[in-house]
Amino acid sequence: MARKFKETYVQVNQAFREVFVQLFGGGRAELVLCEPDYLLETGVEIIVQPPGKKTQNLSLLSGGERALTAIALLMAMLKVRPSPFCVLDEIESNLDEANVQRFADLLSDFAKETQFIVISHRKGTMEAAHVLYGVTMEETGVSRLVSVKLEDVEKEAS
Amino acid sequence: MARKFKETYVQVNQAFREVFVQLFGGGRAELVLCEPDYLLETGVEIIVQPPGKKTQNLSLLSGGERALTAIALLMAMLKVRPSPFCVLDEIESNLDEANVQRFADLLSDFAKETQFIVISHRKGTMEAAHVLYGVTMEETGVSRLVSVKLEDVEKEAS
Amino acid sequence: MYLKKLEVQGFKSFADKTKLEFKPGIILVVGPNGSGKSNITDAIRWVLGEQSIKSLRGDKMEDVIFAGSEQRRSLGMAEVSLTVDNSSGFFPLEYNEITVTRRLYRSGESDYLINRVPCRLRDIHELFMDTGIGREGFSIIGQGKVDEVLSVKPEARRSLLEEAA
Amino acid sequence: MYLKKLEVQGFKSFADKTKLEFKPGIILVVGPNGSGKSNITDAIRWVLGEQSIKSLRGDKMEDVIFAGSEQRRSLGMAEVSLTVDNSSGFFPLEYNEITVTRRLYRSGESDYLINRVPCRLRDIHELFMDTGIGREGFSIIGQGKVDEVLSVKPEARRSLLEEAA
Ligand SMILES: Nc1ncnc2c1ncn2[C@@H]1O[C@H](COP(=O)(O)OP(=O)(O)OP(=O)(O)O)[C@@H](O)[C@H]1O
Ligand SMILES: Nc1ncnc2c1ncn2[C@@H]1O[C@H](COP(=O)(O)OP(=O)(O)OP(=O)(O)O)[C@@H](O)[C@H]1O
Ligand SMILES: [Mg+2]
Ligand SMILES: [Mg+2]
Repeated sequence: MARKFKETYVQVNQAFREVFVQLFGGGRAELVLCEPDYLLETGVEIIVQPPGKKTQNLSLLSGGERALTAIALLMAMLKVRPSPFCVLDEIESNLDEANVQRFADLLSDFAKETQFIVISHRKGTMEAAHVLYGVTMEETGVSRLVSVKLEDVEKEAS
Repeated sequence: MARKFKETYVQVNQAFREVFVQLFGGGRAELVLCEPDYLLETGVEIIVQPPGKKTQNLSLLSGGERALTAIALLMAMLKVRPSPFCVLDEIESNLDEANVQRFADLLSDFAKETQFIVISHRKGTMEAAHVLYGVTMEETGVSRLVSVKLEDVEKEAS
Repeated sequence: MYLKKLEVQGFKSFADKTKLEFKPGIILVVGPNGSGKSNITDAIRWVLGEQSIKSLRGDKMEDVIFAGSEQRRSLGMAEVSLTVDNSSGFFPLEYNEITVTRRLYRSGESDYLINRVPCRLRDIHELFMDTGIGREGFSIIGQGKVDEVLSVKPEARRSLLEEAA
Repeated sequence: MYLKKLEVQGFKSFADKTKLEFKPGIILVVGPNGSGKSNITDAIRWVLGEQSIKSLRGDKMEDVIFAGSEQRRSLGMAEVSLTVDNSSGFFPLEYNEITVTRRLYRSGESDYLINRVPCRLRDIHELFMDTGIGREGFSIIGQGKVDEVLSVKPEARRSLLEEAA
């Protein structure tokens, strides 16, 4: 039981380190067991050092750096324990254009193993999509689905 | 004391109704006193009906509808009790392009009375700005200010 | 295993029968504020057996039934069906395709079906349990929820790892 | 009354002396993730007398002093000065311009100045109290904070109205 947890921790930590560097283009991150001698109860801390910066409290990170770190951890867990599908609802709203692009590239990578249903209006993410659905409310209060052509997408993208 | 609160409530409610319609292009919203007979202790509820929809729990509103409602309330309070300046840090990140435009128009209106310092990378908001500052970290970990030309802005805008 | 189809009727803002067809890869959903995108996320959560109305942004379970609009009256039932591909034998059932259906009536009555055969809610839970799918774990990240994994206590983060274990 | 100038040195990621000049109207700040935009918001909050380190995203007050980078060592002091136009007589002081300065040393010592004259923190608080500016109320909306006014309890919303009263 404790051994299984330790194993998972080691695997997720390894994946987290790698995905973090992929998303940040450098830097380092670590999952740390608060009490390594109490594997059945220990909490898990996150240590982050964005490229070129000093290691700091998670709280001092910027909105975008926090979002990117969270995405790195979620993707790391997906890598270790693949889910057949994953629904992501506007998770990159805090990322700037450059980070959205790195996120979209990572998503394309992971999409070979996992089906992603993504709600987004970010251009980088849209460009990685294979299928596109548009939701509208032409009749107020009632949602309808439409197939979306590429030009409409570019108008929608922000 | 109770009378002052009642007065403020009436004024903010009136402003909130108006600003809401400006931002949503319709619909209606209301601030409601939970216990109108206990003016010194009553809480304040928010009732919202987006255009064409039924009045619903705030929680059922979409991310963008909630953000727009919150902005309407904050602007209403600013209208009733103008602050000389106001700092807004990426408050429109959940709004789609059409709503960002309405927000930017409202901001331009209010900017006659109030100075706004706005952090944003949304195109609509940027177009309403009079002065533009860019923050960079060319030397990693150290922030620097640069003056921004319009072409750089268009590249940055999302 | 992948999602093939989602059919929604009377669920939140999807008053009319609506069908989304999925392929493997990345499926993108776009649309203006309030158009119904996150309601699709809620529909997937709900049909997989979500019991916490708070996770569906509501107050009481009845909130997921189309409540009407200025032009339409409310409906008496919400129904969502999710069809998954099972040709890899991911689920311990004989079928190549599995369709899970959930219905809720305003009376409070519910129906649950697997491939059109009535079952109990717990049968749906057990079907997806141990697959790391859906309600538990990290395969559905709701709007505004991505930061949560950073802001929770170290103990809560531990349970996230335990689920991956 | 409007903000004329913000000078930041050693505050968070602003290791070098940095000056922002403001005019009335809309001043926009842009830049990539983590470049320091919200740190500017924090600097304004801090110089107005913010005492809750949590509102500045830190753990202890010392967190606002530049902590160094891979290429630079940390600094021993953070200083922020905010200059406001007072030609309308908005503040009950004789000057056309008022500059408020706050310094924090790693030792924990602090300096507070109004137009270069040392004062106490409470003098800065009192200067801005009743103006609806800054730390109280709704004139500084931090990143991710706009939804708060909707998610707080009705009683908390009441205090917001009381501040506007
Ligand atoms: N039971 C219901 N009946 C009718 N409409 C409902 C019901 N429940 C929710 N809605 C409506 O659905 C809309 C919310 O949709 P949703 O959250 O899916 O929007 P969205 O497309 O994700 O928007 P955003 O981009 O702002 O996040 C709201 O306007 C809400 O009032
Ligand atoms: N005392 C300090 N010394 C050095 N760097 C610091 C200090 N405090 C915070 N930082 C750094 O400042 C950066 C955060 O900056 P800020 O929050 O202003 O970014 P931002 O431009 O608002 O980004 P975003 O667009 O993602 O919101 C972080 O990388 C953080 O590590
Ligand atoms: Mg949504
Ligand atoms: Mg920021």
